[in-house]
Amino acid sequence: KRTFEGDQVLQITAKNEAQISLLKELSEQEHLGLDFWREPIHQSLPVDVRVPFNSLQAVRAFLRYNKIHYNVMIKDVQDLMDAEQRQMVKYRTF
Amino acid sequence: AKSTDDFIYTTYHDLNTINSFIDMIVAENPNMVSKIVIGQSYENRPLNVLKFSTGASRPGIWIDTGIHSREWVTLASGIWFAKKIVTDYGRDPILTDILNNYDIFLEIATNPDGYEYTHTRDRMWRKTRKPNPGSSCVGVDPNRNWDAGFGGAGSSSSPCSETYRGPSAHSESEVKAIVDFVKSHGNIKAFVSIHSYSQMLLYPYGYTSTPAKDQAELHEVVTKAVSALQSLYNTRYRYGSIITTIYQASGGTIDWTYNQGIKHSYTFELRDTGFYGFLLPAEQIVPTAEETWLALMAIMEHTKNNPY
Repeated sequence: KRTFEGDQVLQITAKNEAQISLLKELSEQEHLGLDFWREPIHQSLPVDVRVPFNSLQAVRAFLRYNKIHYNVMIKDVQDLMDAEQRQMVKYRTF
Repeated sequence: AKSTDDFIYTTYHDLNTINSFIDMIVAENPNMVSKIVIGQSYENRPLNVLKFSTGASRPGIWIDTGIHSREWVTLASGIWFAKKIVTDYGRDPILTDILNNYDIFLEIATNPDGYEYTHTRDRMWRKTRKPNPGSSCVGVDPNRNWDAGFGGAGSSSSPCSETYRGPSAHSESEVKAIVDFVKSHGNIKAFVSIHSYSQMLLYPYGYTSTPAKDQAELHEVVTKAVSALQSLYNTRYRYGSIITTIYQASGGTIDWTYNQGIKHSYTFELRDTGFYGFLLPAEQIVPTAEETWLALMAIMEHTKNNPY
């Protein structure tokens, strides 16, 4: 089963179309393994991206360097998935 | 659960439990609910559709959930909708009038292979599970595989992409089954495909910026529907055509259904309110289903009151 320890979901707010273009370039870096939950489309829509743990440092550096604002929407994806599983098991037991 | 009364709607369920629920609600309501198997998935799972009907030869309203398998809250909402329909018929005058004039078809697990895979192997899986010849990447995006602007901008030709359109239109059995059902039924008057997340209610088109010929009416309907939805928990929704509200997306479900003449073709993107994305906690299932139901009722009532 695939696990997601340390993966984070960043919620990115682009302030202009130039930053959207930078995010689209970032989405094409397949080696980073990014999973865009909400694609970079236009600046009025938030961008949510799941970043594998190993790519976090590079992605954060990229965003900081380009002054692209973001916050951490999910600190550890696996934690949320584990909570989801626990909840399901609890009800199944019940 | 021994019955749909003690079924637990406040948690996510695996595919077996969903199919057991489907059989239970049919057994409990033999005069109104039946199960139609419209085809098989790639891994040969039945594509089960619940039919709610109180008379013969009625026009139909279609609702599907779970076409993108990681969007768990949509399937959980579909289960809740099924119970809501059988509970409210005969009690809610508007729903009773709708069901006295229209059949409702509800496909809860529209991508069963993908959904099973999210429970057993990869919670983040979105596509179907058919292997792609010549590629190590599996699956097609079933919301890019329809014969509506197929292959255009807004879908990918790469099997490794999450928006891979597939080798040809309707190549995916999960999509072809719905295509065949809609064509054979021939009298579907509303088609609603439910996704998550980002809180939007959308109408055609996604593959072209040409406005739909019924744009004015569709916009009036989604305005009403979103107002009803927001009245419950004030969940903020955007609404409009796919291409103006989000982006260009080709080969999409409701573009195809609209081009088949099904005027009331809509796509929902259910909540997350910005904190959990696809991992929406189970305690938000029922509030999400309740608010979405108000919008669905607005769409179904408009369809009934404005026959075409």
